[in-house]
Amino acid sequence: QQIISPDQYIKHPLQNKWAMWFFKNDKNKEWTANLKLITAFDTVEDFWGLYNHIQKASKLPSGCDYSLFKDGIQPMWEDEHNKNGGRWLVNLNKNQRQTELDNFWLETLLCLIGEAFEDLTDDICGATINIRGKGDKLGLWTKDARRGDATVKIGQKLKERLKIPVKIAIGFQAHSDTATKAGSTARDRYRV
Amino acid sequence: GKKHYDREFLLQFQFDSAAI
Repeated sequence: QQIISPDQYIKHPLQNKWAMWFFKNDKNKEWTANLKLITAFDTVEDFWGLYNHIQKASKLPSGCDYSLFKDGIQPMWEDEHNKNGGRWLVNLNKNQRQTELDNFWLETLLCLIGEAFEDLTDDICGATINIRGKGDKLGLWTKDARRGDATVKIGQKLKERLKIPVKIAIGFQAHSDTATKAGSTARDRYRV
Repeated sequence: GKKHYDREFLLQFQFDSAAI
């Protein structure tokens, strides 16, 4: 009779439950109708089961997004958890879709589910990858744009984990600034 | 307890999940 060790059948629980969302741009539908919840998971094994099963971000058509948010937070500014928050934004140029995009996104997912932000986990809402013809964007969303020290520490950790060169700055914008700034981009509240 | 997992720990399960 074969003896199975507990490691072989007990999944590794995550600190938080996370929900993966998919957005597909269909101009004939309302924005919210284009946003679909794929699934929620709370173990390491279920994360990989999902990740290995879905299309890589670099293979998505232009106009699509993936988002990973804590369960109960919708990936939109209007959500109660996001409305006072903002995002660290990493802009990718066209060449980086082939070379960096999938690595950046996976690394960000591992930061979220592995709680890389440690005691600042309560500041974290989720992350989004936007696939766009004019340049893809990675955003790490936090819940309160006024929390300067925490926000800067989160940005530094993200930059370190993505191995973004020190000389390349990334910026953080409050959603309230982005929402009211039609056309051009909002000013950065913080940079690292 | 807090469940903080580093990237190497998480990555080792990437290709185990199909069996579970």
